[in-house]
Amino acid sequence: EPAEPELDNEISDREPDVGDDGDSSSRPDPKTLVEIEKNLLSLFGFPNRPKIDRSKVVIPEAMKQLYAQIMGHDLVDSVSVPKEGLNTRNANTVRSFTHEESHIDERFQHHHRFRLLFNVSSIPRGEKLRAAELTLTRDGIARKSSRALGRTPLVYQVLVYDIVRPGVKGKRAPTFLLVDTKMLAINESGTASFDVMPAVERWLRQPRKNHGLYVQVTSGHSRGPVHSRQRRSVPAAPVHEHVRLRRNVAERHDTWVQKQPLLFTYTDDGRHKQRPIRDAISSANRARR
Amino acid sequence: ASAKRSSRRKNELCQRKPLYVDFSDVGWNDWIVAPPGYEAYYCQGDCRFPIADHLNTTNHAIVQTLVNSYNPTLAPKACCVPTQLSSISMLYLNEQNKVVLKNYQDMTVVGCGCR
Repeated sequence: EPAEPELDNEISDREPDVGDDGDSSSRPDPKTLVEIEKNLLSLFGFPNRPKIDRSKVVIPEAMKQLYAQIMGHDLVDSVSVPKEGLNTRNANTVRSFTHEESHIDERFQHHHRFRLLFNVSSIPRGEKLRAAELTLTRDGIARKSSRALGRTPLVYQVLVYDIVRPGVKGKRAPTFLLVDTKMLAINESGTASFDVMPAVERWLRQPRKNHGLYVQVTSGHSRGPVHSRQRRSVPAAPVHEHVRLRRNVAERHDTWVQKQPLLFTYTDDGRHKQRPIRDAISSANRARR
Repeated sequence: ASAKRSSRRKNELCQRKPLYVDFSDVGWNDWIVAPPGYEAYYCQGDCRFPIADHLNTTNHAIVQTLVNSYNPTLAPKACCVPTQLSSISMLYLNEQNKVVLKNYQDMTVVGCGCR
């Protein structure tokens, strides 16, 4: 393989005078190099080197930010992912998933409700789920003036359901289980996070019964009580433009990929040793002590 | 010169040395998004009596080094090994083209000592 001749350089000392006599005969034979790579891949938990087409994969900005956050973290021994608002203690792996498009998407004509399907089958069976969150991007309205908003509601509600059993047209209504809900302000931008751990836990337990998440956006009102009938009504146009559930027809693919809904799973692969809390102190504290 | 350098190295006290693992050298940068490589470090050097405080030694290593300094045939010197390690994070793509962020324990040497 083309990479093999370079493999011994990679794991050798940087200082040329230590153990490097410049003699190519000291290099390991190809069999040993294959063995070295196998061992390294096993260390990272891979059976083989993954074959990836990078042009098709977009790295979510949130993953890059989380990586930067972990790299800047002061905990020397900890492998836990620091994520505010989620119980990610002992979770050492984060996976991101995007919606799997299908013909079912066409059934949702309006932007205020949508079914999101995430294929979580790539999560190894041995890994323990610690947390799962759905993130939705909000944009559009924040840039508009309050006059432009007119009489649209200032807050709206987003409800996230686990589709326990899909409906059959004219025969059976679908069965939903509400997993999380949030009131969002229309003048705010950024992402909104929803705890969907019960749904992902169920999908991992019953992979065939993963019918996705049903997300519904309903209008709310901050200026006094709202009749239940009003609450259920289809929201005014800017509200469903605010929270992004699906791609607009005119929207460019590269713009949409950074705004699309994402599912993040936080798992524990069990490969790390549990250490007493006293060991997981910061390097700064250790130096001071 | 080489022999002189080699002899000097043999007498160096136990300490941390640089070791960089570059993922692009093995062509792994197509699936490992970040980091491009990482500082692994290694420990090398001599554990001589008396062992300095910063070498984070154990009582047993002190006794072993003491016995060795008295008569090297009775016991070898204590070993220069990593005594503190830290984890690294890796952002990569798996076989299903999913983006994964994983923390790996004990990947970087933070401190070396005599054990």
